[in-house]
Amino acid sequence: MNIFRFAGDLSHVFAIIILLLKIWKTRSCAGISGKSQILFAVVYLTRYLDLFTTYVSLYNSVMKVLFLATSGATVYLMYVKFKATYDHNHDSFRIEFLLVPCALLALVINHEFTVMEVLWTFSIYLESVAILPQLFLVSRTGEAESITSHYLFALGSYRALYLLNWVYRYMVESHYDLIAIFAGVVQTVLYCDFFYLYITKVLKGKKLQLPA
Amino acid sequence: DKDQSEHDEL
Repeated sequence: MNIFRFAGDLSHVFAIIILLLKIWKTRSCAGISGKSQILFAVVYLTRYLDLFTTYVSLYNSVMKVLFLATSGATVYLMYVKFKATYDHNHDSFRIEFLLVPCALLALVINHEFTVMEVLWTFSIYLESVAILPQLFLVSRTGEAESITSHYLFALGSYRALYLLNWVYRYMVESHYDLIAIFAGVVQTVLYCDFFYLYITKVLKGKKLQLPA
Repeated sequence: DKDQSEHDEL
């Protein structure tokens, strides 16, 4: 554990808490892509199956349970409790276009051809693109509430901090994982446009609005 | 070098 990874994990937890609080306090999930939230739930379910097979540390196990529980809660709030506020019409990204290529890629490029390892690889690939329905929703409506922008910034920062973690681990521990690094770079790049808008608009107190 | 399929990150 190094400072970059810990900061990344904190940023990830922070993002999830912001999202849950936003939905709970406003009693609404307007502006949030349910499809991205379903993809994240699939990511955690397929990655954290190793809760039952491999013990790394109490910290890791607690975080895994936390991510599973909070993503389940988010999907529940969006599709059951506050279903009426869910923005179906704008959330029209076809997730099979992400699920199928990630599954095929995981079957072909993985560290080891076992069920657990292919599922882990699938979850890494899927996580890298799982935000696309959310970014698509923002681009369709042309704007995002500030709280949604803060959520996206914290979520994007998490993988960017992990990139620093991987650089650190390569230099200090000679440890690297090409699949995680490649997917992490893709994931971070997808947020770049958003980061730019966040820094130039939201941090200056303006609403995130895309040029018409 | 660690085994690449040992995942100790989240």
